[in-house]
Amino acid sequence: MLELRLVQGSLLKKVLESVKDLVNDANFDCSATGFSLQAMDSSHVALVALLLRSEGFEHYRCDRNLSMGMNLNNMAKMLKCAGNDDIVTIKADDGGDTVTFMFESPTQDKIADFEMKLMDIDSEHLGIPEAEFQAIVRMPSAEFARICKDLSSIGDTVVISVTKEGVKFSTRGDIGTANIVCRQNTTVDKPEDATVIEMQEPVSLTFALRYMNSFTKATPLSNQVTISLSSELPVVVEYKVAEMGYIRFYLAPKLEE
Amino acid sequence: KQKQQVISRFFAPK
Repeated sequence: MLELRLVQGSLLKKVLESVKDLVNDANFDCSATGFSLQAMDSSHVALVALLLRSEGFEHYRCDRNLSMGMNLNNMAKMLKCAGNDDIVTIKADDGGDTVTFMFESPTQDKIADFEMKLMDIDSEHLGIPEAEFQAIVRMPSAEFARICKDLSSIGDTVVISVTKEGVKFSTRGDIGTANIVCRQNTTVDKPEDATVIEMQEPVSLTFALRYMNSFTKATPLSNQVTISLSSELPVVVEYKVAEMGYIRFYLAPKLEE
Repeated sequence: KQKQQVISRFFAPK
């Protein structure tokens, strides 16, 4: 038996909106630790890892580890029917073939339940080792989204370079080139407006903008995004999910031939 | 010319 009650149901809505275009079907894993997902996009270039820790739920009951295969587009359709202020409860029976999403309005005057069919999905979990990164950039998520969107109108790939000068996002295309440099800026009124660059060594990597733009669909989840870079490793683009967890996107770099 | 790498090049199955 599984019963997870999330008072801030809008978080789950936002999570689904941020992954549904990247991944079609995925297994949600439920354990004492929390509600999690690890899945790759269909071309195996990007990987998404989500964790919502059990402590973040108002009520968290998971009698035994459960893996629930879901079509993320269908799940997103159902969660779209929840109000932004609704409390969302996820319920499933052990060995059952459905999951129920219950939506309660804050005043308890409207209660809806949506039952969705589960699916069998063959998926293997990849081991993601703890890595030391050459550079970690923390910046406003809206700024990062704006940069990815702007650059994708010029080119298909972005070169992200971190040096002492700051972080540079560059692209080139048929019509020309573009370079956007963001410097460290911690003298801001609000901490969410800060740009912080921790660099061990300069690093420069090339990525497909199509994926980066897809990751920025998670922007509504968090004011800040963390971009962790190391040569010869996928970039990690991380958005915190309130106080309860994170959504991390891993993207394999392009290789100069 | 650039070649897109895949995730499995970096992370092995558990």
